[in-house]
Amino acid sequence: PTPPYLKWAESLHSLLDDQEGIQLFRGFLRQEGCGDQLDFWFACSGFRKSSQEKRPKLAKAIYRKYIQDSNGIVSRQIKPATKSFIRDCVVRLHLDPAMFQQAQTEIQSTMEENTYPLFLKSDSYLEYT
Amino acid sequence: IDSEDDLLQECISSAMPKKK
Repeated sequence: PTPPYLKWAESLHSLLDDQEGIQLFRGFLRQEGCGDQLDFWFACSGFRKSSQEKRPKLAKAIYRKYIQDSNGIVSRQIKPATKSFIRDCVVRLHLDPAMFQQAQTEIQSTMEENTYPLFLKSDSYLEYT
Repeated sequence: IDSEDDLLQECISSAMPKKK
């Protein structure tokens, strides 16, 4: 069978589907000051699955931590229109499970184009393999 | 604030793949 670390190089999704891969990628992102990218990505997935009772508090928490501060790494990588959309949803309590979908896609593209290829060339990954 | 952080952490963990 293919060893997990070779699968990680196939696609970002293969990497994010493996606990050990996530751990290594997260360590790399933290070194680069981009750890929030990954946490935000998982928070968006978790939000979709969250219960209706938790959604209002959770939407606010995600908004405050990653989007409100325009200097934050996640906030800088999301389009202004997407940020206003989320802000509107939070303010009006229009809490659709998919309200972070677009932002998640944008962060995912950033990882795919930028931090994920860097990770595959990084010492952390090469040492692991 | 603490409980908000806990909620976020719980949400992030819930989306991670389970151990295989």
